[in-house]
Amino acid sequence: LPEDFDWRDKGAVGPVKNQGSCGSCWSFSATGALEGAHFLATGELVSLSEQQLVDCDHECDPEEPDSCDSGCNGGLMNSAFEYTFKAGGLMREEDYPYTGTDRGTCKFDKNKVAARVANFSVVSLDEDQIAANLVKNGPLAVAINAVFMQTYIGGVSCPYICSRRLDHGVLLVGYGSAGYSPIRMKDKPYWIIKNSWGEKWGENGFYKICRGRNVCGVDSMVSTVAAVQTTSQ
Amino acid sequence: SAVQADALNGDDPLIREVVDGQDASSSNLLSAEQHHFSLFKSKFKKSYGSQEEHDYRFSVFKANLRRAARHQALDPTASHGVTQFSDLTPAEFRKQVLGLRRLRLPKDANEAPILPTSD
Repeated sequence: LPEDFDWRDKGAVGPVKNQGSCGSCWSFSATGALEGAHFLATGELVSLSEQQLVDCDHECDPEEPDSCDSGCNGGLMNSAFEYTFKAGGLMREEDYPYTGTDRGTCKFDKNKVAARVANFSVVSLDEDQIAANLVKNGPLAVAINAVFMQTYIGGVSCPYICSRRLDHGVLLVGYGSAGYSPIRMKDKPYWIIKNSWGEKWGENGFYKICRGRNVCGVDSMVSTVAAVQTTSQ
Repeated sequence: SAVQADALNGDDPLIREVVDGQDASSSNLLSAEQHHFSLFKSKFKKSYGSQEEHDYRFSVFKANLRRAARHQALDPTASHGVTQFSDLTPAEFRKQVLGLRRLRLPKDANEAPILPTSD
């Protein structure tokens, strides 16, 4: 594995988006992963529609039928991949733009699919496996506890104590080996996370969190997705 | 308590604005907080519908300044301070911008194959 790796340098990560006042982080995490997978499959970076997931994806947990993807009220990245696989794909952002509300009806047009899911899987808790899957398969959908993110401005976040109760969906796009920690007087390896709270938040919309001990549960729910080659229409 | 100045004006990450709670009079502290709140409203283009709402958001903002200082103490390798969410209570923050459904992966979820990492 390379010591440092960043999909942003390789063109697999689009501009930071803003979910607004809507609990649709899960849809941004899922589209980000599929955008990266589609880039690897086709060489083309296409911005995909979160609104399609918000409006049309009501996929439920097979073991808990009452727990379903529910627009601004929350969802799960794996369920979003399942929906996308079943529906036939996701449309482009420009064809189905984000509104930040879930009061609209589903306007999915199968003739305008821009990216399709070939398969998806969960990655083991092991940090080397997470890094290997990131390098091999593209950006990964991950869940995290976001309590420290409300006040985060920059640097490598490495809280002494952080709950691992997952409440936010984000996108893992890379890692670094040398985030300097002035307090601990040493370099700290970190994950690079793309968030969906706009470019004014964090480090131009990105978050760095230290690697090594599943801080804030960042290693707990990691999903990789593969895209099929699609000719957009 | 300490407040990151860069959080407030977005300019110099090396300057830390410190408010000494022991020496400062309560009116000075209130004035400093009001100043931070004005900068926050201007930077993030916030406006409130009524004076009552404004005062409530100011009280939430002050609580979040203290919260940011606690986060800074617990997370010294990052910078914590004022963000676009500084006028939201933790519950409002969770409700408005977080949205991960309770996790319970199905037993038949595909597991990614183990990849070689040594070479």
